[in-house]
Amino acid sequence: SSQTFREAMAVAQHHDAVSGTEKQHVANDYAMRLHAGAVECQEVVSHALASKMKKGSVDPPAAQFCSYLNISICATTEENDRFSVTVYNPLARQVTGHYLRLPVNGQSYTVSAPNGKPVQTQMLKVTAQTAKVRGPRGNATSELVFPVTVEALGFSTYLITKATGRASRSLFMPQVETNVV
Amino acid sequence: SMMIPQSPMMREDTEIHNEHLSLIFDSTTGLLKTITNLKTKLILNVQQAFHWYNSSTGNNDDSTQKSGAYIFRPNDTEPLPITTKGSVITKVVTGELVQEVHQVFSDWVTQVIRLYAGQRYAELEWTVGPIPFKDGLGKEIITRFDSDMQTDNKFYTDSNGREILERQLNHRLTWKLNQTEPVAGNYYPVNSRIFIKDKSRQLTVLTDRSQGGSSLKNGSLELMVHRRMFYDDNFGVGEALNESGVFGDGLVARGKHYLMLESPADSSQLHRNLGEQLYMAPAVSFTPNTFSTQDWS
Repeated sequence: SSQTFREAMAVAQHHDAVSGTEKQHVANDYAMRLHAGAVECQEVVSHALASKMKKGSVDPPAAQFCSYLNISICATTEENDRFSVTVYNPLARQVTGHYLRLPVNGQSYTVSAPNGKPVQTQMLKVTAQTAKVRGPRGNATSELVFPVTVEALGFSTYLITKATGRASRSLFMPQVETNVV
Repeated sequence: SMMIPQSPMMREDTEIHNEHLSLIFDSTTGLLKTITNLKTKLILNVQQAFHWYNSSTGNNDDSTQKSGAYIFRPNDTEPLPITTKGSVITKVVTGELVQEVHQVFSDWVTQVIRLYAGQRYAELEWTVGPIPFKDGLGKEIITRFDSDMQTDNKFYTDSNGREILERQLNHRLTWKLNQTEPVAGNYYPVNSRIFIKDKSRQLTVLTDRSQGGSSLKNGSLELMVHRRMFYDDNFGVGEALNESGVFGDGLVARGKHYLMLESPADSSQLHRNLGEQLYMAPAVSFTPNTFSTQDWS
């Protein structure tokens, strides 16, 4: 796609853009500009991944991005029982043991690595503090945690499926949660 | 691996560990107490907690300089602790991939400390805000690590995105300093990392954003994570740094600190390696999927 070669940028270098040394309406303006740049970057990444994944006449679905994973918000992972996660590694060396934390609403999930093998997972409850911070913007009850491995300057796609029944619970690693009063 | 307090009389310390690090939390306060590098057998006695500096509103005879958007100027050299009654630990989660200790310091300061399997660092995810404003006191919130290291009043920052520079308390390399601001005058920009070290140990903290940081006494390391104040500092912005945020009661900031305890000889390579992984982290995208694994392949 020609769009892959467009120069997208979301960088603001003036100290006003990052440090709070600006009036509030200027802060709002910087936030808007950074958001516009980030969305443009996401479009470029989406086109690039699609061009790599395309097989024959089958177009892969457009990539979606989640900017609020730090407060457990991601519509795609919350609302779908089956979804894929594509992880692109910009480093010129393999990355192993990088952990993803995805907001979900199910109790148990199976995760398949690019080679089809199951991946160890752990489920954690979304904390009350996170729920308070995100307000009405999301409603995930849990976070799905699993490690990913990505080759240098490459991408890996993991397939995630909400588990039904007991068969897939073997991947649900045991954990102990202790509430201390 | 985890000892759970049973009653006030039988409380024991809480520990989480992976194959590289062990973190021990005090039974009474719930604060981080000891870090052990299980591979190198390095042990650091360190307390980590949140404090706040009360912002100056302009009480200096020579100037009426207030703390504001441009200026960090606390009205005292000692920050006030942010504490709760009893232990700050509210929850401990153990599992094979990640172990977590959840801490609540106040209504507006919480933290989750994590150890992921296989990782050589501890992750401290702090959530600060909305900073209370009804008392009218400007607040500059810091996280502080107080350790038993003898650091000779020196610390190191990667200021300005350039090489790591040695900083010495109340000292400038190229001129004789008349220090009039004992706290702010020793604060330096931290773009990605700050560390302190002695002969055998180095405590390195990587940040996920630029922050101000310092070491105001031996073995101590602090980073400012959030601030809110009610006076303009007269440097041109014409507004106090008092953002109300989307919900109207103030901004909530959430970020991460990555903590490493290694020997000074090993640390340089390790924190650079980790820095690359953090600052050029894998980019994640999602798609709803209707394919089986085989069809996808």
